[in-house]
Parts: sequence; structure tokens; C-alpha cells
Amino acid sequence: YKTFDGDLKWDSHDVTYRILNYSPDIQSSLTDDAFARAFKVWSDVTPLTFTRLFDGTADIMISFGKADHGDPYPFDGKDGLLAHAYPPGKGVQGDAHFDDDEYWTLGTGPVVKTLYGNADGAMCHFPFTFEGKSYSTCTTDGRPDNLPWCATTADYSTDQKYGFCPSELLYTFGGNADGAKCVFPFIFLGETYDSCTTEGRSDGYRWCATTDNFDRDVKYGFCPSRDTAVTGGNSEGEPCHFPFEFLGKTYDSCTSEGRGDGKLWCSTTASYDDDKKWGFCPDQGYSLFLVAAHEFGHALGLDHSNIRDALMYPMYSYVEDFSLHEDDIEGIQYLYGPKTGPTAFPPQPNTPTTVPYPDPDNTDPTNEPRPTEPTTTTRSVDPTKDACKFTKFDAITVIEGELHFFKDGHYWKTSSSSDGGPTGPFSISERWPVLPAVIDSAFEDLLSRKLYFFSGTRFWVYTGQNVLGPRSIEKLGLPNSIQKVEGALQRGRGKVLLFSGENFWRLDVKGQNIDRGYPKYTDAVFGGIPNDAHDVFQYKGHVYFCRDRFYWRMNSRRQVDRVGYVKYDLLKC
Amino acid sequence: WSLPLKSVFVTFPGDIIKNMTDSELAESYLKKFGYMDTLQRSGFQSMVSTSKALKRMQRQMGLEETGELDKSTLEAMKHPRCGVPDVAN
Repeated sequence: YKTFDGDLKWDSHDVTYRILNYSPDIQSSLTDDAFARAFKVWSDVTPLTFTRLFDGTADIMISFGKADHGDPYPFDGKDGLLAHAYPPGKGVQGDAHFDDDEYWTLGTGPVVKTLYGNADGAMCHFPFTFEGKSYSTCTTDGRPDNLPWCATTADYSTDQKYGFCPSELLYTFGGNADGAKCVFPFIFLGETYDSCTTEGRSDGYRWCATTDNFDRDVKYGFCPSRDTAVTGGNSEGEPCHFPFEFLGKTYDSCTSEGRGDGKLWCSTTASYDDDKKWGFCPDQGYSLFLVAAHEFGHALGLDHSNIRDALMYPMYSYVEDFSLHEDDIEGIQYLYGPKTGPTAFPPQPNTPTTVPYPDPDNTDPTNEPRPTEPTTTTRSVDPTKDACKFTKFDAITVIEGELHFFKDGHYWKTSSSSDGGPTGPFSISERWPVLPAVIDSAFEDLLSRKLYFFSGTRFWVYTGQNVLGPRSIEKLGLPNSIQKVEGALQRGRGKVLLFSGENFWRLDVKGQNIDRGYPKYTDAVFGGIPNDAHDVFQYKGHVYFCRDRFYWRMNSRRQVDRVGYVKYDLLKC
Repeated sequence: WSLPLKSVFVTFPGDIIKNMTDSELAESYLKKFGYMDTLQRSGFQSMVSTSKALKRMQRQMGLEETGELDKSTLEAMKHPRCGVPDVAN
């Protein structure tokens, strides 16, 4: 293995990435998955963690582009250069670029994940038979609406399992139309278009309007490529037209005639001789997963290896059952060390209580024995604790407008008005004497200004310095099956949502009881957040779900609009 | 029993023209991936030797180090690959 001059590497093990755009060749959900698996190749053997960001600047910015895509290293059309990436650092350093003149698949030909139909998003099964005919691509046969579909089993006639294939008649991606499908015909600069076009763009991507008049509504999206679409050439994304005429001869399949490189091509109109419209036929394509894993190796600090079977060998080759080569493992562990934590040690029967915390890393204090389960026992106070060193807090909530972070008998505060770091540690027992060291959640009732604290199955209510409790949470109408309340979310006048496990209850604070119709599943109402969040609170108009070092922020429309680090964005370390 | 077609090569519109000669391909490859420049950078005053650059590339690719533009070396140069140079420059 080789590293870059100066052993360039990321100084933090928490690496973030962001996917800036997508290729029309493969559905975005499959692209997300391929990239996530490519990162997992490296996190499986190092302490590195990879978190995806949806906005802002991430360490590794990932994008697709063609030919000259904005950096000094243009791509070169189909084949040849497939992708490149920069070693760790700021700006373009650490970024990975993929050549969108390539045909991106998972290495074995078109990858089609179906939509709608009755196959729950299963992949197309090629070949499949339909009414006695075999199909190795999606087809519009049998449908009056011209929507391409496929069977998700070998024989549609017997199994009747099907789904629809990507097409601009179903959806678009990117643009500003939230995935709306194309509207044909549409008007653009006064011209009428009844199919996707690259007109008006210099990057060669096909697009369409999602209303009948782009000039008026300026609503558009990019067209997904169909599995029969050609790549490269001058008709990217268009399907082959069979039969077609070339040099006076008729072809009803792809051919390499006329080319010296043996690549298969076809005409996208009935006559290449007249229209000169063509593209390369879909082939096995290049595995986005394998190429991404290689490029992410560069983005983490590895240079090319001269071991032919290593992932960091510069030439592409498709491998079905991929596993990281010893040379790659030695290289990445030279930079970041081996993976630590429970997955690195075989489980020990009768594990002593000093088992490492579920997700230890080098910021965890190691001199304290940790119980395997959080408990409500009291702990001695240690004034030297630095909040920025913690990866997880017992509870986070807002009291008197300030974020409070509770941990092991202490709490820290950050002011919403300044960007300074946390103040503290303060002793919980000094301000709220009867409270235990471990607080699972807390909230301030905005009407009465009372403070509710939860720990295990008990809760306390402070009104100024007066306290009521401990009382059992059953008094609030919560079931006795609850082990602890992990989060509290004020909802309008006198209502608070209490979270535990995968459920939440709505507390009527005045009536001190749970409203009818609860519990509800958290992920049924708050989609897209982890269902094992251990802190839930409201702050500056957003709802925060915290797990480990990260938070998922939800806006008023219950959309996750940000994922970030508690440490940097909330604690302001 | 069937004569091979007499292939006619067509220039396709929009195709990125790649029909370079083998030596043009080799020179561009050695420069693009850092094999050629490196030698200059090392300060040798002697004329840059393509043969040395080829040997370096053959070593990186696990090929036989002939220093010649032989068939396997040429094939390797035509193989799809990563765009990061093999020798940092």
C-alpha cells in the first residue's frame, strides 16, 4: 500500500459526507446504498465513522460530472477514466467525482428497482416471460399508457408480480419540482418539446418541464434514464431504435460496425445515415459500489497500490464477492489504527461490569467502571469534566431559554444568544438537591414555569425551589412497562409528548394525565429519525432527536432538514 | 464459407475522438499518471527516457518490466481505471 506524501489523513474519526447530485443511470436510493456500503468497507476495519449530511459542507463531497466538470482534471467520455478523488484536507480535498459518461450499475448490467405495482419495490428479474415472450429489458408491451414495466420474477404469467421501471413519465430527480413527472408536450423558449431534452444545458443532462410551460412556470426535473437508454454518443438517454439503417444496411440489434474499438452502438432513430443520432448500448456497466470504495480509499488518505487484487489497485475489475485485501487493511490501519469496540472483541460470557460502553471512542473517560445499563444511583462530583469530551448526554432540554446538557450529576448550559461554548459544569444537586445524578429527561412547562425531571420510573416537579416527588410515572398515566422517559417535547398549550422506546404519549400537564389515543409509534409520526433516540427536545422552533454524537433536526413540517453533531452545533465546542 | 466484412470506420458525431496511435496513447498515459514528469523532477539532466517511465508503470501495474510498449502494457493502458495519478507530482 502507499499513502500520500505527508501521510495526509483526517484528524477526526468522525468523517462526514454529502451526495451533491445523482446519475440518471441508477436510482438515487440505490446510489445512496452503494455509497453507504462503500464507506462501510473502511469503517469495518478502522475506528472511522461516516455520517451523511444533507446540506452544508461535509468532509467528503460526492458528485457526478462529465468531461470538464470544474476541476483541473476533466473526464474523457465513456470508459478510460472512471472517477477520481482527492486526499484528505479542506476545500476540494477529500472530495470524490464520478464520470457520468460511464454507465453506472452494480457491475452486472442494468439495475432496475421497481416502483409501484405489487412487488414492493423489488428489482426487475431479467429475463422474464410475459405471454410467452422473453424480455431482458423493461417493456411497455401490454400497457396502453406506454409506461415501462417489468416482472420481478422469472414468469409474469404465473406469478403476476410486477413493478414500473424508471421513466420520466413516473418521476424526475433533482431540479425544483420535488420529483414530479414530466408533462408532455411542454414549451421552452417558445419551442414545443414532447420528450426530454438537453437543450439549454451545457452539461448534457436530459431534463423536462413538469408543467406544460417552462417559460411561464420554470418548473423542471432531470429525466431518469431507461434501462434501454444509450450512454454517451450524441443521444444520451434515448432508447435504441430497432431496426435502424447504417451505411445502407439494416440492423435490428446493437453493432460494433463502423468502429475500430469494438464497442457496441445503435442509432436512436430509424436511420443513422439520415439523422446521425447514436449512442453506446447498455453493457455490464461499472460497479458504483466498487469504484466508490476505491475512491473513498483515496479520500481517506490511501494512494494506489501495486497489488493487483487490492481495492486500491488503479485499474477497474469487477469482483462479485468483494472483500477488502490485506494490503488495503494494512494501509488504512497504518493511518487510523484498527477498529476498537465490542465488534473488535469476541463476546465474553459473564462480562464484568467494566465492559466498554456500547460506542466507546477515545473521548470516553476510561478510568470509571461503567454499568452495562444506565441506573439512577448517585455519583461523586468531578468538577474537571469537559462537556466537549462526551459523546452522549443523559438528557438535553431547554430551561429558561438555555440549552441544558445533563450528565452524571452535572449539567452544562449554552446560551441561545451567544456562540460561546458551554458553561459549566454545574452540580445538579446544588440547584435541584433531591434529584439523582442521572436524569433521563426534563422539560419546563411554559405556562406554569414548573420543571419536570424524569429518572427511571420516577419524576419530580420543581416550582422554584419547592419540589414535589419523587413520584411514580404511573401517576401521570404512563404504563408500568416503561423503564424510562427518554425525551419530552412541548406541544402547544399545556401538552407535552413523552418519548420512551419506540412510542410516545401525550401528557395533559394541567390534568396530569395521558390523552386518549396514545401511545403512538414515534416513527409513524416523526419519519426519518432514529427510533432509538435517547434525547428529544424542542429548541428554536425545531425538534431535535439525538442519538450518540448526532442529532436529527426536524422542522415544523416534520421534515428532517439537518443532521449534525451535538458537539459542534448544539454544545458549540 | 463467409468472407469477413470489410469494415469501414466512421467518425461518429459527438464521440470523443480517441483513435490515437499506440505511441501517442502511451505518451499521454505516462504523462497523465505521473510516470514521465517524475523522472524530470528527480533532477536527472539526461533526456527523459520513455523506456524508464514504461518500466515504472509496468512495475506499478505488476507487469513484466520490459521497458517496451508490448501488448500487455498497451492493453493495460486501455483498461478503464481511476483518474488519480499513480505517481504524485
